[in-house]
Amino acid sequence: TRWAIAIHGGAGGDPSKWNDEKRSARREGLEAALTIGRDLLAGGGSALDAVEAVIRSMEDNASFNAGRGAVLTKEGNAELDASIMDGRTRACGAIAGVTTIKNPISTARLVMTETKHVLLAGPGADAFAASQNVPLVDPKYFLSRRPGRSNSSTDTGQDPHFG
Amino acid sequence: TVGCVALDSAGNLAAGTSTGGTAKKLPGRVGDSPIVGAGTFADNASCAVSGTGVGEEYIRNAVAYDISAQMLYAGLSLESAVTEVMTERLKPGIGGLICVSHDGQIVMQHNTPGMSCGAADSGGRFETQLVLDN
Repeated sequence: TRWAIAIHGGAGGDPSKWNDEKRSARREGLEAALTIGRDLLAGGGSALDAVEAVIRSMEDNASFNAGRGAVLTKEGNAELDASIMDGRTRACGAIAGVTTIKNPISTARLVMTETKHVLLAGPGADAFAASQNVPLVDPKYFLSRRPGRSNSSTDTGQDPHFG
Repeated sequence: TVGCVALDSAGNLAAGTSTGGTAKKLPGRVGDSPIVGAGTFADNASCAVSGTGVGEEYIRNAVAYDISAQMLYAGLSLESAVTEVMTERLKPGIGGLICVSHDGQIVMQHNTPGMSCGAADSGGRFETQLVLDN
């Protein structure tokens, strides 16, 4: 096998209990993300670039519990985590508990490449992202109102997402 | 949670995971996604791993690293290592894993009612599933 890729959009919920709209949105999101990764790898792109691009796609899609559409804390906020690791060198980067970073996976990669650290958390991680000029958003951005979203009250009550 | 593992045509592996955590979680709670070795791991000598599930269990069992270690130290195949973790180490209903080995084998397993996932490779495979038949 010259190249290979696998993706997941989360475990825990029972798809048999989803309505058609949610099933369709989730499947379309998976296919879009996988297509991005396949095309990158088939074109000779790196595994690291493929991983980042695929995850960015799912972070931007409110059907998944990451980025826009993420589930909410007890206080009603989105606190996001992400990590990335390069198998060539075992270099890695991660962020935890961030609230304003549009694409956490890309900032995790910047932690890996632009600092000597592995994990930045909370306001410090948000500040690091700002210093790197990555896209920041109002925390309300994560509170998607799109049908099939992950952070709807229906989902949180009947179809829990796992971390 | 979302995740991706990949092997490129240069033989390099990478893994990534991103999440909002658990619904109605305690503010400040951190799961396995940002914990390298728990929810994410990659080593060109073995495999790349991304997990989804009850993060605390992935942290306690160092799941992602453990799969790589079983391949390196015990000589297990990727599939055997993943199966051991998912069926022997983790309790039912805890979560799922996607992995790709250094030679391009893809393994995806879960012990929850569902796991949205997909796989593609240079042999023409391209598939997505809402319910994976383990």
